[in-house]
Amino acid sequence: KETFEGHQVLRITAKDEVEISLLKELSGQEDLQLDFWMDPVDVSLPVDVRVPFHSLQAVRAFLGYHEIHYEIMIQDLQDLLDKEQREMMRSRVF
Amino acid sequence: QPRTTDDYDYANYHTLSEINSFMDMLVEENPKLVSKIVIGKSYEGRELNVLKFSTGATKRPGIWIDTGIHAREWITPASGTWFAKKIATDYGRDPALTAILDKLDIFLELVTNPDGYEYTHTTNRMWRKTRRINTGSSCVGVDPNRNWGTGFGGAGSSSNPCSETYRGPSAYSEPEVRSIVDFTKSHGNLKAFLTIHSYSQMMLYPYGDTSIPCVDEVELDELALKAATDLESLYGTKYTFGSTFNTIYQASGVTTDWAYDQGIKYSYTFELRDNGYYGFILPANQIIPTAEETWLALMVIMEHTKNNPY
Repeated sequence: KETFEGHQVLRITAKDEVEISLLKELSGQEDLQLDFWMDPVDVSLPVDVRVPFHSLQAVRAFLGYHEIHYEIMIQDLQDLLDKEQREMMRSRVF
Repeated sequence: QPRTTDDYDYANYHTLSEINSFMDMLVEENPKLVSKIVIGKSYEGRELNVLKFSTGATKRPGIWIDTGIHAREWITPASGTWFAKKIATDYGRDPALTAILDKLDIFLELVTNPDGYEYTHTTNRMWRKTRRINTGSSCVGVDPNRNWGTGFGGAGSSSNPCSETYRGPSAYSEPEVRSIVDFTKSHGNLKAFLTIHSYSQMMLYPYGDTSIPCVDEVELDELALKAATDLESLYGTKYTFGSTFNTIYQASGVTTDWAYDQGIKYSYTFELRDNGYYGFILPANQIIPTAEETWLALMVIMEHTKNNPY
């Protein structure tokens, strides 16, 4: 079973087309193993990306260097998944 | 296991086998209204089950609704299960739904990608695609929403098996897609085609593959506005709407484009809520509110379909 300890989901707000292009460039870096939940397409839409723990530092550095605004939407993905599983178990027990 | 669909916990996520048991219970409890059709088998051999809600003769005009085509979008089969119970409960009680079912059949496929859905429960909660083994690649799976024949191979999909939007080796290569195509063609009288995804709170009509407006754009846009307004009226969830191409991005080989090209005018993709915090991991306590608000939009489209035969 694949687990996601330390994975974070970032919600990125691109302010212009240049930043959209930079994010598309980022999505092309397969070694980072980024999972775009919402792709970089337009400044009117947020960009949500799941970042594995081992890529967090690089991605944050990239966003910081280019001054691209982001927030942490999910602090630790595995925590949320564990909660989801507990709810399902509780439902069964109930 | 719940003994009846009244005992079923609609406020929680369920495994594939629990959803299949729910379907069998619903059919058993409502033999005059609900039946189950197996339209095919998935790549790994699981049955593709469709609930049929019908009160009359065969080959009536029909409405197609599917959920769960992308495996990790758990809120969609959860909402679909609630829709199924709602239909069975409200027929004969709610005048609007009764009027719809007195003229139209409703076909509801709850888990359109069962292999992928099972995989999210057993192995990888983040899985999206089917579970096809791609020849010559170590990457598994095809995006079933890039595998349809209209616009297949366009720029809004990928030829790389490792991509989340991998289109597959050929149009309709995925049995999960092929089975719906064959069912739709054999039925021949579907009038609305609603495919439910998550997330980002959007109602999308054709086209996804091209910016060229579809012939019925004005009507589809007005209908989407009304549906989104009714949806928002319940809990304030705001939807945007428009053609896929103009609202999100170019997406090629998608369900809605194909359905529209089959002459099914009222073809929409729904992207359900997350309200900006949870993405694909929408907490279970939001399942029922999501289903309730989405139902209002579905009712708008189904009523419009009933009142505007073509």
